[in-house]
Amino acid sequence: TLALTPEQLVTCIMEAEPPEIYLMKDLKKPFTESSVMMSLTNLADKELVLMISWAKKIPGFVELSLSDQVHLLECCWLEVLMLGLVWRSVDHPGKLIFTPDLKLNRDEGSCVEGIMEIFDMLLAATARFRELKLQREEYVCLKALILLNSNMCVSSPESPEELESRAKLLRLLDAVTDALVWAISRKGLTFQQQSTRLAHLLMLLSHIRHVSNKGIEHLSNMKMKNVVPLYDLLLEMLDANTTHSS
Amino acid sequence: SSLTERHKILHRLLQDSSPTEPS
Repeated sequence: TLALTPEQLVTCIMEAEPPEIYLMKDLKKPFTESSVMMSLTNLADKELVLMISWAKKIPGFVELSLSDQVHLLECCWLEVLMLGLVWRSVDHPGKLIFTPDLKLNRDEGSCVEGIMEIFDMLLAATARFRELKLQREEYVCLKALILLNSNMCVSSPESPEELESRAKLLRLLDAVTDALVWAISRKGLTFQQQSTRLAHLLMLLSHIRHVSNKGIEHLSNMKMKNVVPLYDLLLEMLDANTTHSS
Repeated sequence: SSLTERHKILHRLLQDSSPTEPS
């Protein structure tokens, strides 16, 4: 990873992007709590498989310890899904583009208890990224940063293997930060404007973390109320999150 | 349960050398 220039790293991260995904099942009107949640969880399950493949393609990720790889993905999966959703929706004010065949406006979430609050936060984040005219190169770097930064304050390494993996992770985080700085520098801004843009983009990640936490809470409630059966991988990722927080 | 038991699918997909695709 250290041998790559920021530009080369951005190229690698762009190439790691998952393919466009389709739901392939029409969500029929009238929407119900169960049908909307079924579509959203079905999509999340498909996207999780692609996310693991994406993470493995980020230079240096598979050199981390398996335990770090697992923890990073467990901590950030919903943030990564949500940033992807925000990116797909950035040119569609007022709509959330889950897939090309599943586009919802905020009111269409009203049949699912508690989801409109989350839709509104996602739409607000999308509007902010629209204002900032987020570029694709910046988006892919931000998504990689979410992954690499996700468990920084959760686990503290103890064994030599864990310490080595943590050192690699920190180097990787620096490299992706440099890649983001490079992506911002291409826009012809002054140095001052570049620093401000970097701060604005990174500050939005705390908003994404907040919405993700709300989303985890919501999905746990839906699971407890048996609104929707959860698929194996999604269930595993949700359980990991609720175990960490409890 | 051990970490590996709790995260069977995630472990399998991470360790699988072939490209992961949706089932």
